[in-house]
Amino acid sequence: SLSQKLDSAFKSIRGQGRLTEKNMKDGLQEIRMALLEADVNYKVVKKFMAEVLEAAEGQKVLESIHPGQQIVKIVHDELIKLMGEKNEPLRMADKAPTIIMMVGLQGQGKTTTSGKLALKLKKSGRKPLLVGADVYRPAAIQQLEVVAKQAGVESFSLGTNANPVDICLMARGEAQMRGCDVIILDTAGRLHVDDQMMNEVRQIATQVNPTEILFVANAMTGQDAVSSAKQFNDVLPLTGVVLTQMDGDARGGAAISLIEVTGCPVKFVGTGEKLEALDAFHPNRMADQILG
Amino acid sequence: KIVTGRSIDDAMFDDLEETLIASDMGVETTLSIVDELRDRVKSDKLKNAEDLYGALKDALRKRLAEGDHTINWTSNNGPHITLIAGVNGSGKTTTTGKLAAKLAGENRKVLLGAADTFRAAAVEQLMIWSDRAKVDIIKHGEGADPASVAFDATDAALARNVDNLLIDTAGRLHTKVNLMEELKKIQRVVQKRHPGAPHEVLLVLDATTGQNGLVQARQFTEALHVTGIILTKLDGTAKGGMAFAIQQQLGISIKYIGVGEGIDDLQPFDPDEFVDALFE
Ligand SMILES: Nc1nc2c(ncn2[C@@H]2O[C@H](COP(=O)(O)OP(=O)(O)OP(=O)(O)O)[C@@H](O)[C@H]2O)c(=O)[nH]1
Ligand SMILES: Nc1nc2c(ncn2[C@@H]2O[C@H](COP(=O)(O)OP(=O)(O)OP(=O)(O)O)[C@@H](O)[C@H]2O)c(=O)[nH]1
Ligand SMILES: [Mg+2]
Ligand SMILES: [Mg+2]
Repeated sequence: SLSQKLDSAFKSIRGQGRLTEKNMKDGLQEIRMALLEADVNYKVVKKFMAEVLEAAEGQKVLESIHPGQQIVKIVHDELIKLMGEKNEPLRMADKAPTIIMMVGLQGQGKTTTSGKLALKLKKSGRKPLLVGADVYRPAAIQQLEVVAKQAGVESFSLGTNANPVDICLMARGEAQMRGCDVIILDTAGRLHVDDQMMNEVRQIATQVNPTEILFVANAMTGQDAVSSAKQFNDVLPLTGVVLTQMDGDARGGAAISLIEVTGCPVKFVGTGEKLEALDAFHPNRMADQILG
Repeated sequence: KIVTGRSIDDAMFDDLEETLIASDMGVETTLSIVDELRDRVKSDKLKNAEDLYGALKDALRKRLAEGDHTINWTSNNGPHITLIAGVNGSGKTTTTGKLAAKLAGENRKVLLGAADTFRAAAVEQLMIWSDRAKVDIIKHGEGADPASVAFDATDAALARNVDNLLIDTAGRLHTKVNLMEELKKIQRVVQKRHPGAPHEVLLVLDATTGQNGLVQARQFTEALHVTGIILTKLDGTAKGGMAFAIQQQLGISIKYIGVGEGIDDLQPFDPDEFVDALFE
């Protein structure tokens, strides 16, 4: 683990008196390597390490008796500062319906997460409507309908010949008719470099004006997290991130990159394939996981 | 970033290191490549950016060259059988459809096995691909035992004298012991029905995956003996740099790359193009 690595890095110099600038540099390099190995984007690591160095200088770590421990605490605290001090819940609209729009790259878990959110909202007394706005992926609408049935919630779509913007616009009237107070728009996976598809989500967001726009990404995402999230954030007013497949063994450094680049909190984490597997994001636990 | 004529200095090595890290090559592989380059700069007395760039591409190509990036799709003993596996959402079902179309286009008789009996509308999704590729499909009802679908598909492939059988499986995390056991059972059942099969076990890996890609390759090959990798979503901005560690540490080569969501968006792996693309 990082704390063990740093402990041993600094133990070897303890008998020689105080920590030197060189020791500090080596210790910080260990941290940088650990974050890169955890899939944090290298630009985000650079910025983060500058903050850590500043904090270390400010706290006069060079004069400390336990520099290794102190640095680990600094890194941990800086991670918490970056990720948010506590869990940020889902925003509800002042006046129904609350509209949640799910966006992201292909295969990250949007449709499954839409179902999970619907189930969670139903359990907390809401009446969600799942909207199938993916007219491209083979059997995407059927997938959403099966998920809706499994969650015991309503679903709506207009088939694969409809325009996703129209589907999302019509969802409002549909929700009102059925007495649903939350609308979850499941959009198609798309590349941030596909201008036509990015224009489609821009149009949906502009015309529907969602309460939440959640960027869904897989916890195993590597350096590309920054490119995709930045582009989505430029095109859409993202309000939150969902990190899926946290039940795997990926270190999840993408979480840091996504929060840094979008300025949004991670609201939920997916922890399995079943519809119950959606947990609140806890910055403290994530910091421990990333530091190993 | 590689400005022509610029002479080699530490800043250039830093830029280079960042480019390799940004491509998901990982810390270990990146440091080993950079060390190799520093040695070459000394031994060959390299002078400027172009020299370094050339040496870098050589070092990267060399690491991929030891792999075999082709698949022999013909079995000399009945149907050639391929198992498609990988973690959730990596592109298995779509890739199965693309492979089916490619093989059918070579006038082969192709059969699909819909062994994902778990995920919502998984069978329906593969059925649409079988329609698009104009090939037959073996499927059971929802919740059926995946191994029995695999068995029936193998059985049908033999009975119908099929050239190629492609079996699509459910996405699963390598950390789930029971799901990995299920995958091993699928392989065993196919092997039992047709000794020598499956001839190919392809791990479908999403190019946006970071260092976990190496872990996935290691775990899946431990369970099934993976014979090749298909790296998908390279039409995005992710570079798929973990391919180098997978080749070097596990000896597993990339066979094809996915470059889109359409039926023709599958290309044979070209190491030179892959290396060039890292710097675009
Ligand atoms: N283990 C695990 N699997 C998940 C999780 N979330 C989603 N999945 C699985 O990931 C795969 C992809 O999920 P989808 O919901 O189809 O992803 P998507 O983003 O809607 O995909 P596209 O619409 O094609 O872009 C499926 O096999 C899901 O069951 C999670 O938290 N853990
Ligand atoms: N851009 C792009 N998208 C791809 C590529 N391959 C697959 N996809 C998309 O990725 C998403 C997931 O593809 P699937 O084929 O359902 O993935 P899977 O591995 O079968 O998913 P599970 O069965 O749920 O584990 C779909 O939206 C596909 O269209 C590719 O090469 N490029
Ligand atoms: Mg979907
Ligand atoms: Mg599939």
